[in-house]
Amino acid sequence: DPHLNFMRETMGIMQHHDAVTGTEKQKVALDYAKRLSVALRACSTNMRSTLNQLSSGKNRSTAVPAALEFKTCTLLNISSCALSETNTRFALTLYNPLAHETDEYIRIPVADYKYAVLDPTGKSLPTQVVPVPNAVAKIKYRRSIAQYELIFLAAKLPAVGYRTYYIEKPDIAPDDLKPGPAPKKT
Amino acid sequence: SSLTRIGNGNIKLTFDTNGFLSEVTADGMTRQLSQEFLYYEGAIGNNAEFLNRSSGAYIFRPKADKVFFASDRVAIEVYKGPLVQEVHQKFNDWVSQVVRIYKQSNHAEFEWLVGPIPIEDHMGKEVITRFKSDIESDGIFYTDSNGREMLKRQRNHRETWNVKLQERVSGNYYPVTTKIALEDTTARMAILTDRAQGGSSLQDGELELMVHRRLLHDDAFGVGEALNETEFGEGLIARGKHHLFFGQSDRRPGVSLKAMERLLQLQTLLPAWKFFSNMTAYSSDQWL
Repeated sequence: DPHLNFMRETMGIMQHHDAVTGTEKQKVALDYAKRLSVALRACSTNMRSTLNQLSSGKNRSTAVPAALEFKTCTLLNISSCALSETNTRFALTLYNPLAHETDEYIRIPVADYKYAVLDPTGKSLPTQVVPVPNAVAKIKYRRSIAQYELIFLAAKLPAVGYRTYYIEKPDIAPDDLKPGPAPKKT
Repeated sequence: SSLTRIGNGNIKLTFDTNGFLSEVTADGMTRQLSQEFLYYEGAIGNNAEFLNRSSGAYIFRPKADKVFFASDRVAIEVYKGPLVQEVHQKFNDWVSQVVRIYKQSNHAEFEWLVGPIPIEDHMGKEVITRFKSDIESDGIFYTDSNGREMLKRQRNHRETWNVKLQERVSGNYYPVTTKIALEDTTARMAILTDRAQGGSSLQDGELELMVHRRLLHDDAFGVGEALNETEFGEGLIARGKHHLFFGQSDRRPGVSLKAMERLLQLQTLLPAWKFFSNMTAYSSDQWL
């Protein structure tokens, strides 16, 4: 409850007209950002706990730990995520907050261009890798080794439900996956 | 052909030899459509006079109706694959964009990146993206009301009094929370935003949205500082997305462009939440 209450209070503060319109002073804007960040971090504990309860089926393999980490990457808006960039194997859980089934193209920042994506049934999905745009890669204060974005279609995400995808970098993969620009036209 | 094309069976975009968008093909028709980045210079006023205030956090007020081009030539790179086709555009050192069309989508995505806005010339700047089509909108366009109903707007007009605008640009700007659109009897163009922005249609067939602003003077409405984001030294960089829908204005009920816009509006503002778990120690079989 204290975690949720901090988020509730923060969302209350965000109703102020200066927060809605962006007419707050710069220092206040920074404080708003800090409060939102802290609140989100606090609530990630609740989300992790909930997702672990939902995902702990009775047939669960004993090889997988009882409680998994479920990390949010708040810098995805600048194509940066420490976990997906530095790990050769990771799982991505997608929660659909809408009240209807959706299809969504997912973009994940990665350091290489050779990845395989498995859906919840173990089926390999078509993927594509494109380079992170030059202008984004060159942002001075962006600390990221992601050079590419891995794209796949998360189909039929259930209404107010979730699906988990397994992403791994295979030991051997063909070089022709490397994305290159089409020849320039003149 | 020297033209660059990306697209799928639903929508196709053509880029001219200078790298600018020039044409859209969707819904059984091909129409002229350009898109570019421009900026207004912010007004510097005398804040002691109510009618002569500077452009600032509360008010958008260009120095003149004049608009400046961010670039007249765009460097582009094209990436085509099985899931998405992308054109990476560089307009100048502080404006770039990726235009993409996914395999199964019926719209185009414009992911813009603007900033840090240069101020070495001591001029505040308010950057816009402008889509220009040949749709005969006759001064009418639509903006949403907090993501709910669409409100009809008429250029240089107010519903309940005779207006004579002294400031033609800002006087025609309206809040856009999620969508701005225009149409004529044959075609419709709508742009969905990922955040609240200001927008307008200053010429028939045109839609413009303000994406970023950096101003050097307080507008004296209360905040007491310029919208300059000096805490970050060089100024902020903003990144965001616009979704472009183009098609026939009148279609069969149930499959209308407006219905598709509404669905994407929900998906844009409430996308799937992403949670990452480290699986280094577990194979895909163990994970399954």
